[in-house]
Amino acid sequence: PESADLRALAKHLYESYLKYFPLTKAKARAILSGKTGDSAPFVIHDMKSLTEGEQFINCRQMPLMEQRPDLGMVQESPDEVELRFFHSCQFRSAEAVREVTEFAKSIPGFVGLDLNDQVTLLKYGVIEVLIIMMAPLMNKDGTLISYGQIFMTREFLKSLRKPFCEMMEPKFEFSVKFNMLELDDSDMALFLAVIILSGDRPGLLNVKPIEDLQETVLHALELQLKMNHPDSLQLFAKVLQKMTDLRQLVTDHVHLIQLLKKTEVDMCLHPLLQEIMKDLY
Amino acid sequence: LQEKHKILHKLLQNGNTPDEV
Repeated sequence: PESADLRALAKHLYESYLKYFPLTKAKARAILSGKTGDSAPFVIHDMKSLTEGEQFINCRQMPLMEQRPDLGMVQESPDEVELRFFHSCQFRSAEAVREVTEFAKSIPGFVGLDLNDQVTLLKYGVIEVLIIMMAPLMNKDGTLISYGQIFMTREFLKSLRKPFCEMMEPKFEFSVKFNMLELDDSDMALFLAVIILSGDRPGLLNVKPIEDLQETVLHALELQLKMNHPDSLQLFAKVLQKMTDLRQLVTDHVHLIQLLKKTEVDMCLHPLLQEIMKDLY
Repeated sequence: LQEKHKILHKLLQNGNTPDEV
């Protein structure tokens, strides 16, 4: 009976995951391997294709384009293009935070926690979740962006000026290793819930109910991995070890953003991201 | 904490999008 409950929990979280996250790993891997049958993603590999890619999308992810329909005719400096791209990334990240929040609320017991603790769990967990969710979109050569409509090359991201060029490379290094574990979307759903329900986040008021919830999800994840990957030895332990790498990645990411805030006069950080990163690490 | 995280708090309460907030 206990196993049945854990399987039901896994099924519930997988359904929530599919409901709130539009680009699944299955879909992303199909796009990356050219098996979708649709047209291939637009490839951004230099400044020119970046501008063309923005015009290719020309929709809600690009609010600045809508405000400036003359952009196609204006010769912009690479600095301006980089900064605008960074703003678009922020806009998408804020939307992703909303998706993660909805997923967190669907974890059984989460909305019953102290509201302050719900805020803390999201504040500290959401960037870790976003980094994990980036992994399926990446391969060693680049990453899908804009819901899989665009593929941006790793080399192009490395060619941006400092510190923009330093932002994605650690995520590529992490993702290439993480993808070797070959988790699927149903495994990912449970792992994301485990990350969100971390009882050691600073400032939590009532740790016990969070740890209890996490323990149940951990059991569900362990069972899921045994059933879904019977030949992958110690997979559960290997997955959990990734949580240590994640914390370091987030710490470095937040420091880079803080550096950007100091060095880029034209940079404004999305208010939701500001709220999350303020006094984070 | 909720005071310092008004947008997160609002997302948790009613799920408005960041832009609506």
